[in-house]
Amino acid sequence: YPLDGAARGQDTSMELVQQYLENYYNLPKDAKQFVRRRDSGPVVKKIREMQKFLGLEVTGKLDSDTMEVIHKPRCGIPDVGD
Amino acid sequence: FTTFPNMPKWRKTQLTYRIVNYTPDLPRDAVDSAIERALKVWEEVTPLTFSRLYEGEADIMISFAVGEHGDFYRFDGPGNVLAHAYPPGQGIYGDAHFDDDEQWTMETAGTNLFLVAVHELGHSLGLFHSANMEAVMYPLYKSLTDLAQFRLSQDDVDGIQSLYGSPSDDTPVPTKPVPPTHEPLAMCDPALSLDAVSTLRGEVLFFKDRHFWRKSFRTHELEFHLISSFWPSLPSDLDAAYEVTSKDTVFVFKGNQFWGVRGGEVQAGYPRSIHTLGFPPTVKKIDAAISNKDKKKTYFFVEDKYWRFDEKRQSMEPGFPRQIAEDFPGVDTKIDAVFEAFGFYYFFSGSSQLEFDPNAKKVTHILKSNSWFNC
Repeated sequence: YPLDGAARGQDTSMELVQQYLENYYNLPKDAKQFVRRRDSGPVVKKIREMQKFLGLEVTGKLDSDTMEVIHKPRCGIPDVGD
Repeated sequence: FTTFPNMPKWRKTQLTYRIVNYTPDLPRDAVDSAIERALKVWEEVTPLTFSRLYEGEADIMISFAVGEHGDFYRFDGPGNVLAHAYPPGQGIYGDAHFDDDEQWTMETAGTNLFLVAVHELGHSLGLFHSANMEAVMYPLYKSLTDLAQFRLSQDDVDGIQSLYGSPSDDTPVPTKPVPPTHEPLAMCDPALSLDAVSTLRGEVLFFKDRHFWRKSFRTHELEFHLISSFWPSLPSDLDAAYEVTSKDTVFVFKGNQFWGVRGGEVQAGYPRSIHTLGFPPTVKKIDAAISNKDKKKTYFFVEDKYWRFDEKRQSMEPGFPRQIAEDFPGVDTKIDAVFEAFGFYYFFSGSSQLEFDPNAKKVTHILKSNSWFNC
């Protein structure tokens, strides 16, 4: 069924967060599960890792500061290496 | 700071770079200047040196691209990813790619090419991202309110020196604004030579490398500045400069290009080729120039000859070039710079300066090039 605006918007930003964590913090690419896994251990761990690296308050949650930073222009190279 | 996994670094200190293509957002010379200045930032704190190639494979290949551009990391349109670069190594490694869906600028508005280039070239040299928000290697783009104040943070310096060491063991590495090397000590060095000299609205500008001194005859004050702090798009290491007072414009020359500068603004439509002034293709650069406001003539000095340009007709005069020594007796060495003051022409050649009386047609004094610096 068509997602309502808020849900669709939320989905888009979830996609952006997922891409961000995959691109820059080595989150394993596992598209289907992300939205359900958002509160799961590995994802929270990656959110915390990102918040720590970028100098944000480490909450493990996608608070407004974190979402704002994710939209900021940046370099395309990962922040943690593999 | 961090380095890439397995710490890739260049095994040599003389590196080459090539600007493969250009963005339509900026004049080519502005891109050249931004890249040159970005490399110089890293050069100043390491033993590394960078020389430019214009064809073939260089260690660091710099290019602009949009979307999919031949590597596995497509660009994403305006915003978000601005650029990326690869760690030291062969082929694509060491290269830096800039997303041409960004609006590249030389100012603080838009995305400043110089700032992003310093970051990306840090990657090309082996630095990974830094969690230090003051570091140039911090992943998020941060503009500056005053580009002239740009400095590497200690974190950046520690990072790059962990890979390559410092320029030389006994040279303390600048991590905060340090007066450039031409500060008073070098300024009064009797061996000092100059790149170009021009008047500007009653003052005199003495250009040297990336800086210039600004002398006011009214207050006798002497200021010292980065060229880029006044005119970010002008190159350093200039060849010549002169003022046409009737146009309130200083013309600045480097290589086969020149710029028109009015006050703090580089005029639109520059750089232009020096050959648009009427020089033959054999002339690749000029050494010095001066414009006589009374006669409305501009003199261009190239090696042992000079041309005369008619400012009214805006064309080079027939019967030139002529030998400098014939019409300026006693001025028989290669000239670095020249300007006019108090009715005299002052010709600079290395550490010497010849005061020439154009009426008596003779050299009246021989001075040191830095005689104007109240040493």
